[in-house]
Amino acid sequence: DLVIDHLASDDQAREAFLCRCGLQGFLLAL
Amino acid sequence: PLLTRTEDWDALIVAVPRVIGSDPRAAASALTTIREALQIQRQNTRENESIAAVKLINLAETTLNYLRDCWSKDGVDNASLLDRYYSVSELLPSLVPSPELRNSWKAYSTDGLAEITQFDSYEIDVGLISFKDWVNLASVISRNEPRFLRQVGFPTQFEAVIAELLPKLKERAELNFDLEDADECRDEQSRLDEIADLAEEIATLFPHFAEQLERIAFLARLNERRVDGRRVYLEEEREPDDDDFDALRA
Repeated sequence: DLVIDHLASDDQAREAFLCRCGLQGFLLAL
Repeated sequence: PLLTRTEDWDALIVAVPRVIGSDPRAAASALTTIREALQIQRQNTRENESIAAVKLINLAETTLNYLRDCWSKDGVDNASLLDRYYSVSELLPSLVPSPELRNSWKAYSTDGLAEITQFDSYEIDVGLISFKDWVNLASVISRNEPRFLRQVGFPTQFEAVIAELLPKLKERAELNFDLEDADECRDEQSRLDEIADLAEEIATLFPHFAEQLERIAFLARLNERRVDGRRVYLEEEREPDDDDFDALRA
């Protein structure tokens, strides 16, 4: 939850995460 | 919360090849999740015009296009993945084309049909693994892209080889093995179940043989009941292991 809160509030970090994510990140985002 | 701006969606869409390459189960999981997301979006009609709705469709199309390119070149990974591909495509406003199926069909047919000639009805192990894969692939294609099957002459061109399998499969469905313990019975029950399921699936693809195949499925299920009786008998008759029995009694 802390990581998601952080990513939700930081546009650049979120974009970088989504751009590099593997399966788990993809499922989490959707 | 991770997909708030257009840029977030674009970043996720760019990541599709990376995601699919990241894990052997990735394509299946990604397709399942995209399908669920599209279904939820369909229920919320008010959100149909939102950026998220447009981008979700974009994401689905990108994923299908990527998989189609991979499969057209290297062949489809498996029938269930192809089925998921078609089920996502149905939820999109414009249908994406089917993957090129010729290479996959050729590979699955060669391996699957070769197993029929090797199939030994007196062997306890049924095998027929590649054959089942071929049947599953044919089922998925017949539900989603029947034009392709007509193009390769299915089912007529394959009737001779199926006719060769039928008597052997019937023989195996009726066979009584000497099963000495309950575990052996359970294994044989699941093999007979598989034979029945396989016969029923072939019956839907080959209407010409449907009656014979339904009969085989019936015989396999009948035999499965017989083995179940044997299992119950063996479990009731089984002498408890002496040490365990004494310990329990104590």
